[in-house]
Amino acid sequence: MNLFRLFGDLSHLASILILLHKIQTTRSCRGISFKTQALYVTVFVARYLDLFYDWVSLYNFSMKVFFISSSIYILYLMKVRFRPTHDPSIDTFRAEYLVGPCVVLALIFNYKFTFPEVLWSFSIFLESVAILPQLFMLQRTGEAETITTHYLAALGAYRALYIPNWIYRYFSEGVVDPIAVIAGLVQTALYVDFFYVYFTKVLQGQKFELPA
Amino acid sequence: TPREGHHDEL
Repeated sequence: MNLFRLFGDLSHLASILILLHKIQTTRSCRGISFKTQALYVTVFVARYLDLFYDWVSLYNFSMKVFFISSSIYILYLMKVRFRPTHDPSIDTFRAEYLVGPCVVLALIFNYKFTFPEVLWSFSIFLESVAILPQLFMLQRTGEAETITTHYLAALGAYRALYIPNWIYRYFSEGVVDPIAVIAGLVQTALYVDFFYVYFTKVLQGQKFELPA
Repeated sequence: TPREGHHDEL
């Protein structure tokens, strides 16, 4: 564990708490892509099956349990509790175009051709693109509530912090995880446009609005 | 590469 990874994970944790806070206080999931959230559940379930057979640490275990349970809870909030506030007509990104290629990539690129390893690879590839329906929705509507942009910023920061973590681990442990690194770089790159608007507008006190 | 079957990152 190093500080980059710790702060990355905390930022990931914070992003989920921000999202829960947004849904609970506004009593609405307006502006949140159900597809992205459903993809995250898929990612966590596929990746954290090792919860049952591989012990890393109490920290690792608790985080995995939190990520799986909170992401499922968010789906419940969106589909059941605050269902009327979710508008599927603007959440139109075709998630199957993401899942299909990720399955294929995972079958080709994995550390061992076993069920858990292929699932792990699949989850890494899927996570890297899972935010696309959300970003697509943002692009479509052209604006977002400030709290939603904080959620995305925390999520993006988590990804960005994993990069110095890998550099650190390369020098301190000689460990490189090429699948995680390449997918992670792609994932972080997807946030570049968002961060540009976030830094130049939201953090200056303006509303998140994309130029028409 | 990481030890197979053991992924310590979240």
